[in-house]
Parts: sequence; structure tokens; C-alpha cells
Amino acid sequence: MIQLRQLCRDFLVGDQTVHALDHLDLSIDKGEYLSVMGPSGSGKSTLLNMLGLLDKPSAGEYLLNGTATSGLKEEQRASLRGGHIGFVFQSYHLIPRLNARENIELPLVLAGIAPKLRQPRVAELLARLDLIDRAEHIPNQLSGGQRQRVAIGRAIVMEPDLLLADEPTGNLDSKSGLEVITLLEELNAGGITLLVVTHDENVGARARRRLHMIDGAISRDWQTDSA
Amino acid sequence: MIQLRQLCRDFLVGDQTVHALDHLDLSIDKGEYLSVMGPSGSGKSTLLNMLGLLDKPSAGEYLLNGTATSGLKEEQRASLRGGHIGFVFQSYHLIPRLNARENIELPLVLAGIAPKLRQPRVAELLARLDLIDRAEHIPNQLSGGQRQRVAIGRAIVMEPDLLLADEPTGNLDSKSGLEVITLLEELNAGGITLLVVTHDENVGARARRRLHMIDGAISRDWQTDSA
Ligand SMILES: Nc1ncnc2c1ncn2[C@@H]1O[C@H](COP(=O)(O)OP(=O)(O)OP(=O)(O)O)[C@@H](O)[C@H]1O
Ligand SMILES: Nc1ncnc2c1ncn2[C@@H]1O[C@H](COP(=O)(O)OP(=O)(O)OP(=O)(O)O)[C@@H](O)[C@H]1O
Ligand SMILES: [Mg+2]
Ligand SMILES: [Mg+2]
Repeated sequence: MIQLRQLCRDFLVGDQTVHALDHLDLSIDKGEYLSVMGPSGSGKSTLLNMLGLLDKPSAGEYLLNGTATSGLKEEQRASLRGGHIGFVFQSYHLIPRLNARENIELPLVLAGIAPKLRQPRVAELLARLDLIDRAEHIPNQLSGGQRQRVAIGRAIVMEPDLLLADEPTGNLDSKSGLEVITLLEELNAGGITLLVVTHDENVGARARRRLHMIDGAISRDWQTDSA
Repeated sequence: MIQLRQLCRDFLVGDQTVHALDHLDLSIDKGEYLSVMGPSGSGKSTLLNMLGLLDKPSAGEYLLNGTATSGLKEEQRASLRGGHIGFVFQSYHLIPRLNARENIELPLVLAGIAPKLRQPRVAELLARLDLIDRAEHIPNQLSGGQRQRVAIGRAIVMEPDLLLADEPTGNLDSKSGLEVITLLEELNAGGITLLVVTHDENVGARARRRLHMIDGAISRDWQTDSA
């Protein structure tokens, strides 16, 4: 489903070049469940932004279902992102003037789905994410972990083919964190390809396949015996 | 040093009232080292905002060094915050147009401290926080964990009497997280009163005194045998 070949992403800051991704190779099949761990600054978010078509490589290639993404126009990238890729951002990026329910519902609205069809799906997610009592709160009326759960809801409401979660439990207590990971794993069991970036070894160890990154490259790539 | 008496903080959202802090009592002596844990939404950030004079109670009293803070004017509150209280925010609140060095330096600049005196202090912190290579990056050119470390640097650069850290290691790998907690504990060993809100049991267990919060109140308050 996904092939990254000698992928590079450089950032220029003043006269310094940061090699955020450094000749990275990676293959991911449909339906896989991977975790990605590594030191702060090792390139995990940059890798996820690349996979999510939010960023473009400086060199190398990203093939998505056999298509070379470098050849795609911006509308094609946007259409792939909107319809097929769900992204939980490390810093959430919620819409400040929309409440929890509206933030979660937004991808469905943008996809033109009718209110009657949206409502039950959003209600189910609000319940699963323990947000029913906070559905009408806007982001600055929510705790850090509540905002994180809204970001997760928005990423999964369209049941995307590919779900990219950047540290989805970092602001959650262990019980809420477990509920979230369980929910993401259910989606994976239903066929969604799942990548979870995390700093939590307990979370990382649950994946069937694990990656470690150092300095913009994959230093280890192994299968676990997780079910 | 700190006394909270029957402290309440209510938020009104539509016709619903959220009791974010619910008749909370707490005494903290100078130089103590406490950790605060509890479920997402239990009131930890609200408690810290109260202690940091960023928010006011709906009822009850907060006595700081014997002074009733409810009687203070806004300039007195701002002066206490600027001079005596360091705050690591759960969502960092960095200044977008200032780079890492400038964000860390900002409290010293606001305090009127001369460049010659600022420079060595900031350089030392950049080194301790492993940010020397990123000193000229602005926040959107930094990883999540790098931003978190800048927020920590800014909170401690004035060596405040009271240091309030809201989930300071949530976006850090275990090695960077340990470096940060060690740095905060050194400041506490030097006399600074330290409160750390965390979801990480390993971090919470290091404090000499631990609080658990549930539904806006302190459910457990105990001394550990941490050195
Ligand atoms: N827009 C940018 N401009 C310059 N440098 C950048 C930019 N974005 C990221 N970087 C740098 O690239 C490196 C990788 O960043 P990335 O955000 O991918 O790290 P990460 O592994 O997600 O870290 P963390 O665990 O702290 O979130 C970092 O050293 C960062 O400073
Ligand atoms: N400005 C506000 N308006 C309305 N409700 C609020 C506001 N700020 C916080 N709350 C509510 O008060 C409760 C406590 O929030 P707080 O941010 O203190 O929780 P927390 O313990 O820090 O949670 P987390 O671990 O998720 O960061 C939450 O249920 C939240 O929804
Ligand atoms: Mg990151
Ligand atoms: Mg909080």
C-alpha cells in the first residue's frame, strides 16, 4: 500500500540544513499495525506528515497504492487526505470556534454527508471517547486530554483507510489512554492501516510491527508476537 | 507558603455548570516537591492555574505567604507571577515569532536584565535542555518535544520561588524526560517549591509528596519515601 524509497526531507534554517528524514526506506501493507518510537527530534512527526500528504519530500519517492505521489496535483492530494487519511496531530489543530461535536463532525460536513447520517456516527464517537458531557464545549473550555480525544474523534469519524496518530495518548491518564488505543485497534481489526507514534513503551509494544527512528532514519524494524 | 481553603472554580457553559475545583483544601510548605495525578478532566490544570495566579476562585481562598490573593490588584498579581512563579503550560504557549533562545530569554528581558547577564544563563539552559542546535528555530520549526523543552526553559530561567509544571514530559522520550525531571529536581534541591502534574507514574512516583485528584477534589495526599 505504501512505499517510501530513499525519502529525504531537509529544512533550511538560516544557513543550517536539518536532515529531518535521511534516505528513509519503508514498505507498509494494507491493514498493518505499526508503532514508531524514537528520541525527541528524530523525525517521527515529519515521517507522519509525509505519509499523510501534508508535506513533500526533498528527494526520494512516496508511492501510495502504486501511484507516485510526487506527480499529484494539490487538489488530488487534498482529495486523498479528505477521503482516505485520518490524522491525529501532536498539537491537535482543533477549530477554536467549533465545539467538540462540531470539530469531530467537520470531515463529514466537508464530505457533504447529510445531518441525519452524521448525527448517529458522531454521537457514538462522543460516547466512546467519554465526551458526551463536553460536546458543547469549545477547545479552550476543554482540558488537554479532552482536546486530544476530540482530535482523535475527528481523525476517525470518516473511517479512513490509513490512520496516522501522532502521540495520541500523551495527555491522557492510563485508563483513558487504554480506551483510546483499544478504539484505534478495533478500527485496525476492521481493516484500517494504523501507524501510532508514541513515547510510551506500553503503547508501542502493542503493535504487531515496531519501528525505531534515530536522526531521520529507521534504526530498527521488527515484528512482535502481539496478537 | 500556600494555603487553599475550600477552593471552588465553576465554569458556566450554556446552562451547564462544571465544578472544575470542588471545595479543595491544600497546604504546601516552602521547598516542597509534590506530584499531582488523576484522570483527564479531574481539575489538575485548573488547580495549577489557580496556584499560578492565572485564574481566580469562584469561592474559597488562596493564601500565598499569608496574603489573601483575592485582595490583590491585577498589577500585583502580574508582578508576583513575573517575579516569583514559573509555569510550564500543558500547551506551551510559546511566542510564534521568537526563536527558542528568545522565548527562553523573554522573562529576563521583561525583568529589565542586561544582555551581558542574560546571555550566559540562557546559554546554560539551552545546553541543559539539548537545544543548542535549535536555538535559532522558531516554534513551528521545532518538534513537539523541542517546543516542550523551550517552554520548560522559559519557566525556569528566572529561578522562580514556585515552579508549576503541567505535564512537562508528555511529549518527550524517556531519556529526555528524565533529563528534564532531573533538572527540575535540582532546582527544588536549591530551594524552589515544585509541583509537577503528570500522567506518567514513573514521574509521579519521584516526588516526596503525592496528590491524586478526582472530580475537582484531592482524593489522596501522601508522603513517599523518595529521598
Ligand atoms: N519546519 C521546520 N523547519 C526546520 N526544522 C524543522 C522543521 N520541522 C521539524 N524540524 C526539525 O526536524 C527534526 C525532526 O522533527 P520532528 O517533528 O519530525 O521530530 P519528532 O521525532 O516528531 O520529535 P518529538 O518526539 O519531539 O515530537 C527536529 O530536529 C526539528 O527541529
Ligand atoms: N474555560 C472552561 N470552561 C468550561 N469548562 C472548563 C474550562 N476549563 C476547564 N473546564 C472543564 O473543567 C474540568 C477540569 O479541567 P482541567 O483542564 O483542569 O483538567 P485536567 O485534570 O488538567 O485534565 P487533563 O489531564 O486532560 O489535562 C474539565 O472537565 C474541563 O472540561
Ligand atoms: Mg513529534
Ligand atoms: Mg490538564
